[in-house]
Amino acid sequence: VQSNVGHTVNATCAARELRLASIVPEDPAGAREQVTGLLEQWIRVWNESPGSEKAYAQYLTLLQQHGVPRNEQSTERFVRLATVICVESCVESRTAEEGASADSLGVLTYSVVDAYAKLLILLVKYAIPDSSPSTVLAGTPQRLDLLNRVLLTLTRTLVSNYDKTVEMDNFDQRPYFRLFLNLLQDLNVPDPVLDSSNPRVLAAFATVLHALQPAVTPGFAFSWLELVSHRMFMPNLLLAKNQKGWALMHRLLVDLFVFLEPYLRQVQLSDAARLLYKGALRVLLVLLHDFPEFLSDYHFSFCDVIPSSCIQLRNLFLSAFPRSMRLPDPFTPNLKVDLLPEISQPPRILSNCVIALEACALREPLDEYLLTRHPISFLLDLPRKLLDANTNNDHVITSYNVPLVNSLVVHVGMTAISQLHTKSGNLQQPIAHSTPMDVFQHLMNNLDSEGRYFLLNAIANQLRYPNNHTHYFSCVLLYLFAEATSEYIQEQVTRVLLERLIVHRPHPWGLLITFIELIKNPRYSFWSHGFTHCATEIERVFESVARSCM
Amino acid sequence: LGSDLTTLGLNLNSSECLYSTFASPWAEAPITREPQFSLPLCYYM
Amino acid sequence: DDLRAHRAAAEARRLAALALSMRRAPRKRDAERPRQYVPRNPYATPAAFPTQPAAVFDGAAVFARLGTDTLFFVFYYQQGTYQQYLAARELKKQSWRYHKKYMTWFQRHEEPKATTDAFEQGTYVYFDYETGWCQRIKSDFTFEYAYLE
Repeated sequence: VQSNVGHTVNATCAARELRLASIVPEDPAGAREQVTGLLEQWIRVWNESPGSEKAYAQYLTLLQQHGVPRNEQSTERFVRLATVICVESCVESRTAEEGASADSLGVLTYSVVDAYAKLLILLVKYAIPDSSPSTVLAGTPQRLDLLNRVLLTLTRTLVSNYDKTVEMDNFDQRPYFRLFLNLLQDLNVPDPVLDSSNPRVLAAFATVLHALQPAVTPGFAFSWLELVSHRMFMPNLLLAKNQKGWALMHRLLVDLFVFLEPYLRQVQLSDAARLLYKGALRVLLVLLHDFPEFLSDYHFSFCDVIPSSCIQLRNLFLSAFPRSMRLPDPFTPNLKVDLLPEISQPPRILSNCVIALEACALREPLDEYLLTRHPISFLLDLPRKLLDANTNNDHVITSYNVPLVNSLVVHVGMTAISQLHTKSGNLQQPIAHSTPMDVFQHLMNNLDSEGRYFLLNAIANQLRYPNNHTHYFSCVLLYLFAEATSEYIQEQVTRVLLERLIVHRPHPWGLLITFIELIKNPRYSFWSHGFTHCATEIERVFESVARSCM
Repeated sequence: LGSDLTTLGLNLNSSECLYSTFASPWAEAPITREPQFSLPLCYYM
Repeated sequence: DDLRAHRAAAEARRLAALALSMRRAPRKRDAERPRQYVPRNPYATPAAFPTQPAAVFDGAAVFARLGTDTLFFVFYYQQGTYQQYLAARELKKQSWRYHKKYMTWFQRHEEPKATTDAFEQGTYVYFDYETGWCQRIKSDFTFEYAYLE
């Protein structure tokens, strides 16, 4: 379910699953001492003959004698205990930081963790039985399976340690951060052993990071965002062939905003939540600059998890447009938007836009109505169907199911566009007196202010770069303004546009185009409305926005 | 009103990709172009 | 009320954990690989001696102008660093090839007498880093490609 509640439920389930899986059977007596001995031997090999494949091969043979990696249980036990031992050793290495404040965390030494990471790399790359360097690629499926098992064990070990220590403020995320970062860096460099399966290596890390999402382990959140956005991970995920990694990155970004959502909506950000949000903005700016298509293709589902009060954040997603496109300057005098070639092209949307409609069993009756304009009862009853006591932490956020409103608007719009194409082959046809417009107008006139606000927001969320959705929904918004049955509704349409324009940049191209048309085109006689002069500061805001628009 | 995103330490007008010098979500400035390199294990003596 | 109290407590724990994560957020040094080769027993050199390579050595261009002796020095005595990576790259450009088993750089002295899919045979120059720190000739050497880095 694309709603925040849905995502939160998923996160809670994931947390519970992970914690249940972290419960491991009792280890045999002496297991920890044995693993400690093996680790000490490895550290000697690593320090005294680094790079010696002979020494490595001998050590891997020794591990195989202990059932690693052949025997799943021995491997899980070895990795789990070795991780605990190395993390403990790293945390004990903490030294005070010169001149730091009392509660500083001190400086950790990572030589043990780094050596251990190299051992895990070696294990994953070369320890698959009967695979000599010459058959190296033959072992790839087993390697990936081993990599997944190692990463899963690391994750469970982290969660188990987390649960024991976070309440006493004792959980130190840094050794785990270092361990995952080492693995990320070493397993994502071009390499004949794993390179052929690089997307699957990335997927393995994406799965781990999804399992450790902030809603599951908030005490690991800052490391988590740094790993997700790391230059050896996020770009590789988004540059993987055929965009195989996009869905994984999308899921991780949704995980982040599902966690931040309650804090952003309440606009009461703790220092930590504010810093995490600031970090999220930096990551989004990198995505907007380097991978705008990723943000724009998933804009719909991102708008679902961003509180409607986060206007600049939402604008950031909606401002993304394909790098191949050159946007005409919205302030060009007499810009003929409807002559732009791009506006007849549909935008690429990778989110599933109908999932909320289907979850509420509204899609079929809606399609039926859009096709036949029957039964009229469907339309009359629609405002009530959009209500849904969407609560979180037992105070009601809104009485509307916002994802459902978003889904309805986009689906009706897409149907309208295809109907227009069927009739005349282009969008120039008047959009008035069409069934889709009936739906929009009926909702405009029968929803209360709050419901109408979410409806207008859902429409304004489609005002992006030049494409046929932007064009259609821009016409819809202006038509609803012109045909509004009361000045109050016109004021609300204006308010929805204005609140998106007065925030800091970026501003979506389609939003600017629509507002300029509204204030310039005499058909809307915008300046004659009382609300444009209702107070001096409002008048000033309008004039400043108008000036920047002109 | 949001914040001025040009003050977050990223060169948004850069013609180059930002990700290769993206230090971290907490860094106020990009890293100096730390080279991405990897040394095969056999180079370690 | 119990549910409300439970949720409030859970929320407080989440925020406390997030605050802990912020306090212990990774810093630059937690993410940096040891950039320099850190000698275990550093020789006490006068303060005038640089302890870090000059920035000029961060660029590949300067390596094209270094002699092979220097390239081998950087390769064998600046291990794990970007300089080692650049030195190896420059040696390859100069037709040296690294043998993984002998951990030694070889260069063809003349066209190989025999070449198959698995190896080539002939006379090679190699850099003896262990005993003589010099280049030596090795005739009738078989370079198995399985050991070619």
